Amino acid sequence: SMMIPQSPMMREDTEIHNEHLSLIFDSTTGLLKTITNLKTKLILNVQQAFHWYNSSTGNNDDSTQKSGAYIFRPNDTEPLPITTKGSVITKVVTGELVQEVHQVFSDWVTQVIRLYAGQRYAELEWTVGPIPFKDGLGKEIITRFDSDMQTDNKFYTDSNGREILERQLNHRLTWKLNQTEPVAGNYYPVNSRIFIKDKSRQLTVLTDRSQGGSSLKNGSLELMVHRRMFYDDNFGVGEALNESGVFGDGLVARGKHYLMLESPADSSQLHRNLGEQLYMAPAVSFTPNTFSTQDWS
Amino acid sequence: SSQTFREAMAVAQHHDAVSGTEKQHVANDYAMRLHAGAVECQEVVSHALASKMKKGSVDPPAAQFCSYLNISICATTEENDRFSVTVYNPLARQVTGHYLRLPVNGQSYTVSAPNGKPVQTQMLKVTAQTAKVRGPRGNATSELVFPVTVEALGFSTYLITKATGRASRSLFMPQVETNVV
Repeated sequence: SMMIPQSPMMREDTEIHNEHLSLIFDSTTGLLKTITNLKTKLILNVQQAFHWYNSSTGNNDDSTQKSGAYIFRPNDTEPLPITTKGSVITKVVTGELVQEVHQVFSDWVTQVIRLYAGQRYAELEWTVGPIPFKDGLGKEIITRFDSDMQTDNKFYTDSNGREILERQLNHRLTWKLNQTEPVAGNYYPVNSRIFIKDKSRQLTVLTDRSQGGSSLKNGSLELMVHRRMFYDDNFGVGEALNESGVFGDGLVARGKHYLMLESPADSSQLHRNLGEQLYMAPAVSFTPNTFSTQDWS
Repeated sequence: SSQTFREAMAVAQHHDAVSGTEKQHVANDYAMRLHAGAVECQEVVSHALASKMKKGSVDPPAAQFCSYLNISICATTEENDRFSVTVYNPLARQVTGHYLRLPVNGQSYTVSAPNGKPVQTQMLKVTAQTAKVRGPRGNATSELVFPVTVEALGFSTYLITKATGRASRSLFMPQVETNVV
């Protein structure tokens, strides 16, 4: 099930799978390339990678609005990729219960992608930080999935903990929008899930915390996972969002995204079911034990 | 226990508590308050489990909690050769195939389900990245992975023992680890 690169000339794609999902990683870049739902035969060509938006420091003629604690305001519409030379894959672990692909994007961005036996979702555990600060550039880090779906500029979020709402790029349902912020103006709160879909496929991402998310082009889905910047946004806090953390060099954030590829018809039930299991997960406690199993019973 | 009926809460709903829109000393204060609430909740859970487990005059040991499992830190699982894990399911339906990942220092462990039967396990090494993130706060070398099943609104206790000798290695599922340069 796993093809290991032997030499630069003979590299093959890496694959992990369980009974529900197959994930294929590109031989050259090490990035996720294809997701296949083995039960429904749905295939999604998708690239997942980390990028960063350079925070605005206030360069608008009409305003000096900086990106800060309250305000997300990148200074460009295109985020910069976070990449390493060659493949990002550093390790592949296969076993009967869990299979893992370890990726290193930079000194401060890593990820482990897991498939557990029997589970219909892939788990992406990202670790981001400490965000470098010596270049003086504010950074807003995103994970982005770019797929071959035609999504008609629409995406869906569960904003505000209420029902899932349809979002349309550069559009508001109840007024004529003059969009002046092509990235931030299309970001929405994501409390637990965001998805994109076409007629036959739905890519759903469940988060383990509230994040900002968007779909800025067809087939694309992005979530902001971490940010650090060096100017106050003048909305009252009086501090830049520049936490130094316990070790003094900045915060490290670690979290999980849960990825499902299902048909739109099946997805609603499946992501709600998974959401219940994640957000009311079993509570675990421990005790040192001196009993045998029989005595314990 | 009367403490089981105390109202413990660790919820902060103001956006300052979760989003970074606050001064640093306010963030520290929210963290402290949430921690105090979480500890209180753990006490309630511990009392509740103890009252369910008590048999005759034997009091079960107090439950301990591990808040840093995501960076492979848990003193109980790291320092003990034998320990139990109690899993409480708050859902009104059975949960199957929920995986636990416990930081440990041994090479091989046996896990017994509540019915006494052995459970499939897999051992994984703690990654260099995790070791870097946790700093000096823990020193587990491996993670023990196994699935648990818990009934609706119920709990299951799994007993874990560090394996000695070859006899129990049959539960140590084979795995392949490939380091790609």
